[in-house]
Amino acid sequence: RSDTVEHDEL
Amino acid sequence: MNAFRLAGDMTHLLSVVVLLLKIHTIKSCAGISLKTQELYALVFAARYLDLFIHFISLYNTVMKLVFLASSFSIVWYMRRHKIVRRTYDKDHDTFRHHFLVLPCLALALLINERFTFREVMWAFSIYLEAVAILPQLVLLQRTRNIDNLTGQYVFFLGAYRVLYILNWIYRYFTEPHFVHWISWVAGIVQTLLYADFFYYYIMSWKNNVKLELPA
Repeated sequence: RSDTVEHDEL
Repeated sequence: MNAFRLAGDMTHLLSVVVLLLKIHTIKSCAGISLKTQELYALVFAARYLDLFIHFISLYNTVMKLVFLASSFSIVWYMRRHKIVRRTYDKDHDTFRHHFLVLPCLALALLINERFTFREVMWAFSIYLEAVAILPQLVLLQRTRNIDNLTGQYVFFLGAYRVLYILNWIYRYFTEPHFVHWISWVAGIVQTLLYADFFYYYIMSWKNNVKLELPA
């Protein structure tokens, strides 16, 4: 897993 | 982005438009809970901290700005606008909303995707959003004449949550690593809170009578 979590929802 | 997600965002946007229409055009916030609106402003402020740091898409940025601006302006209208604030039903909007904030923050510190400031704030916003509708639902129960716009506002908010769940189910089967337990569990809790309202809303619509929630 990368360092940032992808939150692509609003 | 799938159709459920887009439809969810659009109903969310529609709920805000309906509420702004009521406040801005009719100059009334009768039946609207200021406590819920304050919680939403806090939810968006906490969640969109990455607005200028982390770019996802133009759509994403614009929607975030719209939700931030609308939520804060609704709070402003209800507190400060000289005509609108007089229509606020303060006596019935008594839910102790401050008591929701600390438990959500504590939960976010304990359960998060990563123990960083932004991730804790993100989890906090998810937990708080799940329960932010409670003051509004309590106020609706105490309101004798729920006007159409208020009913529609809450209905669209609930529809947005239902569509987001469908979006997650879709993403679960189409995207290999799409598992976000925090938003799923909180999102399901949030949607269940609307179940009772949905029942009475649909019944009133079917029977063509005015919406009223039993106390």
